[in-house]
Amino acid sequence: MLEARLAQAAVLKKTLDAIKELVTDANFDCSDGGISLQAMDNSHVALVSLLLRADGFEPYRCDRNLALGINLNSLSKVLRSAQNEDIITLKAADDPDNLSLTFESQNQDRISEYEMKLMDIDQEHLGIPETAYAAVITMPAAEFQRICRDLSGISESVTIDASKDGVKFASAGDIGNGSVTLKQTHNPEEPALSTSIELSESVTLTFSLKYLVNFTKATPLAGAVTLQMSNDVPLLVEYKMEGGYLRYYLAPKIQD
Amino acid sequence: KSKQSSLSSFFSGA
Repeated sequence: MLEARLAQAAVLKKTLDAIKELVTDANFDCSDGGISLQAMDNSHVALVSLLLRADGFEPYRCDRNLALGINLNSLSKVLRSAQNEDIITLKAADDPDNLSLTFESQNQDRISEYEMKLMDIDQEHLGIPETAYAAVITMPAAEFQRICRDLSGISESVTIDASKDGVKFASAGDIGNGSVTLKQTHNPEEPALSTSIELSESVTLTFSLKYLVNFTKATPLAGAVTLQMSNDVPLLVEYKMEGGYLRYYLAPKIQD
Repeated sequence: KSKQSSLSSFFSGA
């Protein structure tokens, strides 16, 4: 059986908000290491990989591996009934038909109990090769969100060019063109507000902004975002949170 | 002109 108690409902609510538009149904894979999810969007262009480590829950118990097949829209509806500060407990039996969710207010004067029907999802687990990326860019998550939003007004695509001079996001469309260049900065007081660029070689890749804008729905989960790129491979966008991460992979646009 | 690639070209089992 699974029993996982999470101190802040907000973490799960924000996580759902960040993935439910890309993925409709997914298995939440529960093991003694924690709860993970890996799913592609319908077009097979983007992939979401979520990990909520066991140590992010208190307590966490999972006797044997379980795949909880969940409709993310349904889970999102149920989580709407939880206040951000509520304590959430997830429970499932071995070979479960339902997931039980309990929301307790901080001072335990209100307890809400929901049961959600589970579904069978036949989902392949993808092999994502370990990659030593040529460019690793860490920047404020809000900055990345703003750049993607602003450039999506210009074009459907953005070309990200990482070089020793900085990282340049450039778009060209019918109405004209625009770009934003970020230089490396160092803010020791507020590391989350710094931009760092680690580079072993220059990288230039083009991506659909529709997906990137979608990824930035994870902005409330983390102060910083990390973009990892190598030429001719998918982009990895990572939001690290306490007790886990939310990663997105995006296939590049290639010259026809 | 650029074309959207698919993750299946990069990840096994996709």
